[in-house]
Amino acid sequence: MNIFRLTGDLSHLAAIIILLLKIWKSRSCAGISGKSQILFAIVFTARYLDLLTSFISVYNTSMKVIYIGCAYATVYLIYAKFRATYDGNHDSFRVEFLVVPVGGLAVLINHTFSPLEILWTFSIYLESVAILPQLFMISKTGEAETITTHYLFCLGMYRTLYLFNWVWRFYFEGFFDMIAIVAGLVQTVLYCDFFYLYVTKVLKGKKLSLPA
Amino acid sequence: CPIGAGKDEL
Repeated sequence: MNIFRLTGDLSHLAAIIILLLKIWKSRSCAGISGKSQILFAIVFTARYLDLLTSFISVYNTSMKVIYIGCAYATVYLIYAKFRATYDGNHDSFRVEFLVVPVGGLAVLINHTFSPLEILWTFSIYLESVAILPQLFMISKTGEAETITTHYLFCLGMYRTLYLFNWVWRFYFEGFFDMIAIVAGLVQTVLYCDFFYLYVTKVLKGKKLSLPA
Repeated sequence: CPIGAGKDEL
């Protein structure tokens, strides 16, 4: 555990909580892509199946349980409790174009050809692109609520901080995981455009709106 | 260098 890893995890946790609170307090999931949230629920489920097979630490187990629980709670709020506020017409990204190629890639490129390992690899690949339906939705409507941009910023920062964590671990522990690193780089690159808008607009007090 | 899945990570 190093400072980048810890702040990365906390940033991830903050993102998840911000989104849950935003939906809960406003009683609305307007502007939120339900498809991205379903993908994140799939990501956590596929990755944390090792909860059943191995124990690493209390920290590790509790974070995994919290992430999974919050992911399903978010999906429940969007598709059940506040379904009437869900903007399905603008959430039109075709997720099969992500899930199918990512599934194929996980079968082809993995560390070990075993069910749990392939599911872990699948979750790593899927996470790297799971935000695309959300970014697509924002580009389609041309705007995002400020609280939604804080969510996206924390979520993007989490993997960016993990990149620093992997550099750290490579130098001090000789540890690296090529699958996680490449996917983490892809994931971070997808946020670059958003990071630019966040810094130049949202942090200066303006609402995030895109030119038509 | 050890290469392996970072299962201690989240």
